[in-house]
Amino acid sequence: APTAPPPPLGCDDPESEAAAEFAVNYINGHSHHGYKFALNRIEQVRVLPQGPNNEILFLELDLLETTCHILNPIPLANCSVRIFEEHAVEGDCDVKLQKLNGQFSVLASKCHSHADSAEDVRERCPDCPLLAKLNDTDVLATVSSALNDYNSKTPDAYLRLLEIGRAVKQYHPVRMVSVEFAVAATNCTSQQAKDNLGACQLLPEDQSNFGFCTATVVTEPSQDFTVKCQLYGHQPGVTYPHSGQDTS
Amino acid sequence: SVAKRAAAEVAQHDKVPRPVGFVPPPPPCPGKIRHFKI
Repeated sequence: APTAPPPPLGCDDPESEAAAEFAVNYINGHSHHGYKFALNRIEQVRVLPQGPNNEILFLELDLLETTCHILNPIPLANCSVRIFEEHAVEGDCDVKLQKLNGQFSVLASKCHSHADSAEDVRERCPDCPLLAKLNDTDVLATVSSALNDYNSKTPDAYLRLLEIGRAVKQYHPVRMVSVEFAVAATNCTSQQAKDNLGACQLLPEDQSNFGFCTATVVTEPSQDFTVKCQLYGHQPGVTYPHSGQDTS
Repeated sequence: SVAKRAAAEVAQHDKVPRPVGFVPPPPPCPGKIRHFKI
């Protein structure tokens, strides 16, 4: 008599969780933009046995954006999921993996991310700032001011903008714009950049310094402007096009 | 009838109380939410 098929794999079974962890690391490792994502829930898992010690797994994963930019070298385990009040972003991923002799490999993956709805945020947190479009005029102006301010006060390598990661705007009880953006060091000092910006190029990959900046501009009820930048150091295997947008 | 008696026995059998401390297994999917659902 044929043996009974094994019970279906549950979403919280250790094998499912191991596969999901592998898939999330793969997804983050193959992304060069935005933020790292962390596992929030395994929505579905299906297993197709292929033979002895060989199976195909299909995973549906629900991820949440963390506060770590994808260039940030710290491990995902040390990254905090962005809290609901910061207007969370969710990622939905379909992943096809193979488990051969106990080793996972990703055969295919497809992800879509979307921000929580403004209505959802408003309902639970009426005064929380909402995500703004990255090409919003106020956002671009804030990034430009922040980078110029940082470069003018820092004699070291002149930093260029790689990408704007996120931006939020708030109108009440304070009027403010808050932005986050990734930067890369160039082969110029700030003074050299002031003299001939066109000659400043991103450092070659083996010397490159990436970093991440946050800036907030408050205009009401009183004016305030803060900029903070953190340089990560060299990130092997990560390249950005040298034609990156520059706000200067 | 035989059919009715059999059905009644099955119904009675289903009413056997669960042992004390019995926790029904969770549904296999979806899994637990680790942070929050949006």
